[in-house]
Amino acid sequence: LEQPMMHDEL
Amino acid sequence: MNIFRLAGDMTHLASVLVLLLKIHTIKSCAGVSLKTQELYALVFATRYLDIVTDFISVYNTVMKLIFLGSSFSIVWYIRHHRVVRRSYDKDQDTFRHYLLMIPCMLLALFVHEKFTFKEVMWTFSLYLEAVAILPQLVLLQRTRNIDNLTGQYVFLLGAYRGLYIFNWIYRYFTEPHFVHWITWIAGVVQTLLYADFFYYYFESWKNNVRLQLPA
Repeated sequence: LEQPMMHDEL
Repeated sequence: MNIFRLAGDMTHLASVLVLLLKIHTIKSCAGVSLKTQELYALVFATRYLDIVTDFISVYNTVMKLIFLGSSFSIVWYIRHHRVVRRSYDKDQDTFRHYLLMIPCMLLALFVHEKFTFKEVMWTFSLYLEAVAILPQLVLLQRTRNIDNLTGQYVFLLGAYRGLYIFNWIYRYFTEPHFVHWITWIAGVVQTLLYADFFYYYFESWKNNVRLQLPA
């Protein structure tokens, strides 16, 4: 997974 | 997107709107800490560096633009607006922000998940957001009578943080995940800072008296 999960949060 | 995350974002949005409403319509920023607002502007500027490099969703981009735009315009209003700036409690709002910024930057340089510019900045923004409310809480404590809008602003900000914790718990059980200790710990610390405020907020609400924090 390239995009760690927290980075889609504000 | 789960319900806690959406509710958290909407509460965050509501807090910003309440503050803008106070500043824009009442033309007053009494009881609002410029230091905290400047720290938030820095938080968003350093966290949303990915706005130009990564596309997540329209929702994500729009919200980022709103938080960036609102935080910088609030700072502008308090510093430069002809009428608003006169209501600023400059003598009371004396918290020195570099006392928060420097330790957060050092911590981000040493404790991060990846040593890249974007990642260190993102981590810095998490640490800084965790403590950015402190100048505002100190100012509230010094203010004899806290007006309703300022009280609601801080309450909504605290609620937003609380909802994000529920969001992480939910995501932890429903999504393939990494454990993001940095985000979790910074988030929990940030929420705990509101505990005292919440206590007095509910007390004043229950007893139907004006909110006042003990010195």
